Amino acid sequence: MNIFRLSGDVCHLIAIIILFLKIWRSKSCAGISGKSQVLFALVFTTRYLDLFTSYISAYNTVMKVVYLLLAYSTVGLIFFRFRNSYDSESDSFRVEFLLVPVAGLSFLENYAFTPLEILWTFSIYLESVAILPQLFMITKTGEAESITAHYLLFLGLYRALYLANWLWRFHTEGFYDQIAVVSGVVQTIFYCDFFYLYFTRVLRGSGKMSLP
Amino acid sequence: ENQKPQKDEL
Repeated sequence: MNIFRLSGDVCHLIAIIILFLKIWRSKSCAGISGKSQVLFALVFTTRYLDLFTSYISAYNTVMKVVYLLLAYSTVGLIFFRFRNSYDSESDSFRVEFLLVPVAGLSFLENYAFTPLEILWTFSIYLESVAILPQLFMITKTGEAESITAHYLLFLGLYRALYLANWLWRFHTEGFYDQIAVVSGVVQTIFYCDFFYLYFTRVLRGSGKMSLP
Repeated sequence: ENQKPQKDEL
């Protein structure tokens, strides 16, 4: 555990909590892509199956359980409790275009051809593209509330910090997880355009972030 | 098969 990894995990947690509280307090999930949230719940589910097979640390177990609980609670808020506010018209990204290639790739390129390994690989690949329905929705509606932008900022920070973590681990331990690193780089690239918009519009302007 | 690293990250 290093400072980049720890702050990355904390940013990830903050992002998930920001989103959950936003929906809970405003009693609305307007502007939020339910599809992205279902994909993230699927990411956590398929990756954390090792909760049942291997123990790493109390920190690891607690964080996994918290991520899972929050992910499913958020999905529950969007599709059940506050489903009247769910904007399914704008959330029109075709997720099969992500799921099919990601599933195919996880069968082709993995560390071992076993069910758990393939599901873990699937989760890594899926996480790298799971935010696309949300970014697509923002592009389609042309704007995002600043709180949604804060959520995306913390998710992006989490990714960037994990890149720093991998650089650090490679230099100090010689640790190198090829699948995670390559997917992580791809995932972080998706946030670059958003980072630019965040710093030029949300921080300088007020309220909503509009796309050109 | 590729070499399998320890999966201690979240």
